[in-house]
Amino acid sequence: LETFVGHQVLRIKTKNEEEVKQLQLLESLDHLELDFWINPSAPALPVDVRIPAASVQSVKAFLESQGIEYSILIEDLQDVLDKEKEEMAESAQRQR
Amino acid sequence: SSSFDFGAYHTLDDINKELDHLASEYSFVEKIQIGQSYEERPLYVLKFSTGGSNRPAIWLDAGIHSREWVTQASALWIANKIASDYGTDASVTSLLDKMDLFLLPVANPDGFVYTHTSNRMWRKTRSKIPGSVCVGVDPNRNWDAGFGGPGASDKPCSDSYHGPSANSEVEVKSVVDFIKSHGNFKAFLTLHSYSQLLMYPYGYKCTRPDDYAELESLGRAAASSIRSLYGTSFQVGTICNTIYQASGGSIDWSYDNGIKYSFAFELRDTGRYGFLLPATQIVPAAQETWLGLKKIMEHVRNKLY
Repeated sequence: LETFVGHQVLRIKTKNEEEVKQLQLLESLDHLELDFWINPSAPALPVDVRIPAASVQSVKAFLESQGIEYSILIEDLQDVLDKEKEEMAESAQRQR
Repeated sequence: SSSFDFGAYHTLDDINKELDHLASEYSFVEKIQIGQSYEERPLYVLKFSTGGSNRPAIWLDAGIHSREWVTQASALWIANKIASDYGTDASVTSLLDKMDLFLLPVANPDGFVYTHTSNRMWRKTRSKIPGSVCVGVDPNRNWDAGFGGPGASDKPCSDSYHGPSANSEVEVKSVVDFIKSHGNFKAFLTLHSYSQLLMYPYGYKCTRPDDYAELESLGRAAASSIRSLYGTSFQVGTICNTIYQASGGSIDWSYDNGIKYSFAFELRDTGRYGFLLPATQIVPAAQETWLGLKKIMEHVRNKLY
């Protein structure tokens, strides 16, 4: 099972079309291996993106350099998945 | 068994066992197979029918994007709710006395199994793409509705890859063939997560559908029903206006094929979890979604066309 240690999910709020375009540019950079949960489309809509551990710093640096606002939706994805797995196991145990 | 925990996430095997259980428990519920996936897993639909042949019908599916686990889980809760409410709840009883309901709880079983065994983040099908190292197609970009247009990718490695041709994914084609051969569907409802939206066509173009006024009004009524339970706020509108242009989507196909009441739900995320909704949120999500679905189904029943 693939692990997601250190992966973060950011919620990015754009202010204008220019910032949306910057995110669309980011989206096209395959080497960052970004997983857009909500793609950049219009300034009114938030963008959610999962960022592998290796790309977190560079993506944040890019956003900060462009003055694009973001917050951390999920600090460490693997923590969330571990909890999910644990809850599934507990439920299966209860049912047995 | 009857001890199935609707407030937990389950494997495909456990889900299929629960479908068997529901079918054995209720005489008007039948488990039917409408096809099989790329990796040859059965595509099971629960048919709720209290009699009559080829009655007008409602379609409901979940889990076309495999990682959106709350949708498959909600579909199971909803299946159990419909089955147990028939004969006791006036609305469900009158609905099933007049119409059939077909529920596909796991529209993308290969992807779903893959999220359990290999990659929790997997969204697409698992079909092999000739000439590419990447696997899978976004099954909600693969319908014959503006196929290959804006809002879908032509790159096989993209999570929104539309596939080599419309209906290339057997999971999509199986539903298309089933709905066409039935010929009497009046509503097409699909569950996605997340971001709390209730959408109607179009996504492949940014123009209003002919039935805009009715769909908008019904969508708002459904969103109001959803909000009535826990205060969860859903935004209503066309796919293009509420989120972004997306071609090859299922409700655009159903609407263009004469199924007027075509809606896509994006279930709750409570603003924190995206599609990784904690299991404690499954039942509340399903409960509020059911109220929205019921509002639409009642309208369909009362306005048969």
